[in-house]
Amino acid sequence: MNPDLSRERAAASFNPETITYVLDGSPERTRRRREIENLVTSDPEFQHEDPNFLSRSERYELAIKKSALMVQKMRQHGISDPEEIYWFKSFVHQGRPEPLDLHLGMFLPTLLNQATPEQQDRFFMPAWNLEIIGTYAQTEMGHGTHLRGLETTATYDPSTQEFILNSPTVSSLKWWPGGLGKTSNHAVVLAQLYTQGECKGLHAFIVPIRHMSTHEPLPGVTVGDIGPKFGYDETDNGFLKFDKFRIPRENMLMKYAQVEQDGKYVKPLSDKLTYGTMVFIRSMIVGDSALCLSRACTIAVRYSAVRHQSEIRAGEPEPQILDFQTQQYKLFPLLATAYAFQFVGSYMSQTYHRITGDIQQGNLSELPELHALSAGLKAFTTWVASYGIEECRMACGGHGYSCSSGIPDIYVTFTPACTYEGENTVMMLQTARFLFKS
Amino acid sequence: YTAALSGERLGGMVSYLNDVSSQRVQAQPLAGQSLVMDINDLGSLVEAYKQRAAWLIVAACKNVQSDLKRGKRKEDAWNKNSVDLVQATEAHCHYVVVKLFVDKLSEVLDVAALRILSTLCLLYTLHGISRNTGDFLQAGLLAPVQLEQIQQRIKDLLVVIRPNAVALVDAFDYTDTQLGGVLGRYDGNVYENMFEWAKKSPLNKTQVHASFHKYLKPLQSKL
Repeated sequence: MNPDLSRERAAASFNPETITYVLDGSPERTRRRREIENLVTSDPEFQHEDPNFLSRSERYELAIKKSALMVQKMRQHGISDPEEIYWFKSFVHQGRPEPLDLHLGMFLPTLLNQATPEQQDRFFMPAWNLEIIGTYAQTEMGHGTHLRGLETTATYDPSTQEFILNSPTVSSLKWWPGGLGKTSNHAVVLAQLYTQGECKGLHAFIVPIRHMSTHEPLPGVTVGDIGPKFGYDETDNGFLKFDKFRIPRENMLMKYAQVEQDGKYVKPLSDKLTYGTMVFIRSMIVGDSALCLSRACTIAVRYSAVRHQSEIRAGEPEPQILDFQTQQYKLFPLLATAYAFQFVGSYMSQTYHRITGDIQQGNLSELPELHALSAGLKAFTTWVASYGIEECRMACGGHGYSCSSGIPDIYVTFTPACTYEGENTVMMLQTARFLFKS
Repeated sequence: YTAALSGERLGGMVSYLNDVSSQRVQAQPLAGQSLVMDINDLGSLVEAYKQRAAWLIVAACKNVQSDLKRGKRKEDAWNKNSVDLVQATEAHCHYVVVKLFVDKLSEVLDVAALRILSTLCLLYTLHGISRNTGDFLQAGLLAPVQLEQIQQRIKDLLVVIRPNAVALVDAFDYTDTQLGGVLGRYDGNVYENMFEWAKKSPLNKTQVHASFHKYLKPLQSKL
């Protein structure tokens, strides 16, 4: 053990374990989280070369291999609690994205929340067993956060009782969804629904895009990878184009809104029912803000205790960088922020789970405020965390720029959270609308 | 804001807007007065963040409404004031984060842990004020003389946190694998491991890279 770090730990006025229990919520959850982490770190099948040494294609292949292993191992270990699944997944992929992210995080939950029992019978088990691998295709090349601007259409043909999916312009191509390029054979597609000559707004459809056995794209579907990005090398963010592609009427998710065989539209009880998924995703992102900023702070603070540099008193050995007030002023407010966001993340998660019960009983009264608050906090925390991670990187001097620091990977993997799931300024204005109405 | 003005009782994180209808939030409060008596009192600091948020929300909403009264279309009035609206929302979120941090402290039972987390909470709160002094001064929540006190207090808190900084990051409980690098290793043996890490770089698979014979050697012979 580095002597500087030993001295630091001996000088602390508290036992870190007590705060770990606060962050986890209880000693029992700390024990269980560590137990699940050990299942991964002690498993030789999960060990591999540092991804920083791999090409993009190799990183994608490694992620696919680990995802496949992850699904099998989770079943072997009997891990089914959603939070434990999240832990296991993040230990396997070490905070990096993976091609099954949207299958597990969006496709399956959408089936659970928006599919009828009949549709669940048809799609859920094949999706659970990965015969169906799905993604969630909402964003388009030319449209995104403003959902009413999406161009993809789904027109109902009563003569054949089918929906015709079409990408009317090049800007309407679905663009960005993770796992769409090479991995998925199905997608939940968000499209403007037309029936009996009227547009009924955005609805969700389960759409096959690749042949189940050969994995070749189906006729009328053009699908592929959108190309290299700042990060997210492990994920095949993809594009998807429909040329009058037909799907059965029963592939429209009809728990809330329906289209009957003759084309008659039955509208949902409330347009706020899809708020729940958005609130869930945004509270997860708030948690990610805390997680990534905490990791960057861990690296920067420990290295600042190890690294000696310059001079405070002439003639004396180089002091630890952490003894410089300027270094403390860079890092300690960020450390305080990381703790603040950890508590915000757990508050959002607890509040969402509390309100989910109310939603299922049809009580949507608290949903508008949580929907607005989650949008604002998603924007607020991701902006601050993204800036803070870069501050931590620079606080490590030249070595912060080396991939050996780990911080470049944390930054490129986290910073898109400022734009995906709703661009931050738009999110702030969405919350402002609620504050104005309040 | 609109609902509060019409007398509706609000709940949740926006309940402070109920004060708007009773005019306890003024757009330009009396200069020189200060809401915060003791800059170490987290309770009054949370109140200051709340008043700051309310003050910015009232100011932004009044701008929108005055444009509406001047006949501007709703969308144009909204767009023309969206910078103020975003700042107001950021202040609201900042208040929520500070409030949740302070609330969390009441759940911490271990005395030593509570002491250091309270220090972090105070640092987060005062640092946030020091980065947004204009709002707090304009809203009359702080007196100018207090800004210097806050800046000094922040520096004092850095000294308190210094001996606890490594333990505070240890408490996050991330393994070296999760940190994804060697710089933040738990054992601090950075330089040895950085050297080992570099030796495994793909470029080091051969002592002489193929490009030397392919391009440099031929070039040297021509020059």
